[in-house]
Amino acid sequence: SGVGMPTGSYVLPKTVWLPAMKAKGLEISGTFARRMGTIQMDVTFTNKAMQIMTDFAIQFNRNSFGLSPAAPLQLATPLSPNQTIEVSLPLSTVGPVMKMDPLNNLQVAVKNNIDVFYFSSLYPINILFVEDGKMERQVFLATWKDIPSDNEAQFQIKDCHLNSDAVSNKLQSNNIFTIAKRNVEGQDMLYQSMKLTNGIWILAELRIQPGSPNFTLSLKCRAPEIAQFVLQSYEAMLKN
Amino acid sequence: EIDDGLDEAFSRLAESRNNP
Repeated sequence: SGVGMPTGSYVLPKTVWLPAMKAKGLEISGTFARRMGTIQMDVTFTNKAMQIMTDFAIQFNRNSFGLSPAAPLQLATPLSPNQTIEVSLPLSTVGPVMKMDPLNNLQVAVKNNIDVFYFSSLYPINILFVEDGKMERQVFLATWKDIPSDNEAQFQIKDCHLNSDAVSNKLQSNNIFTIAKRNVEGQDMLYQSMKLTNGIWILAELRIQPGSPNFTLSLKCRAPEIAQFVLQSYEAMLKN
Repeated sequence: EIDDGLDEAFSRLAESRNNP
């Protein structure tokens, strides 16, 4: 399972992005996190070659949300054979934008003294959920009404054993804010909002039937292609 | 929370979603 940070936001476990055999002995694994309003790329570099590695640098291809390193990649020392170094690279969202397929795809180039290597990684969209994503209740009601039902996506979230208060708390620590909660015929209906770094709002209705582990998530957004990535984030947060 | 007159509106939304 993932590592809980002090803020309580969910971080996926690191996965291997670049195996050593594809990068002349350099292995890169990593994950993405949002901590105190800053997006970070947590990267582990392992030298599985027989020579020392120096002169590291990193560059991103343009991507859907303008993710870009906010500082140069700095490894404190050269990487000796069999050595591992962990780095947290702060990211900004003001880099060049180009819509990627899938939307959350990030193409990365890493250089060292041996060569330049390329890999792709998929970031969870919740790293883009900003801290001021709580929509005014009146605006929520108007926006919900305004977005046509064709733009509504509905999903089932299965095997989730949390009550609605636990769900609200868990989501809030990931910048998904519950604006209203209603109980209708025994079901809890949570109305929630979140906002992406590029200003796109996402409105959600989460139905929880007491005693049932299956939730219904309805999402309304003016950019409906985002919905499936929001679902992935809900599932990761609620099941970890 | 301050009653801003929207409580009823959310109740209506929830009701309508449950019985479309």
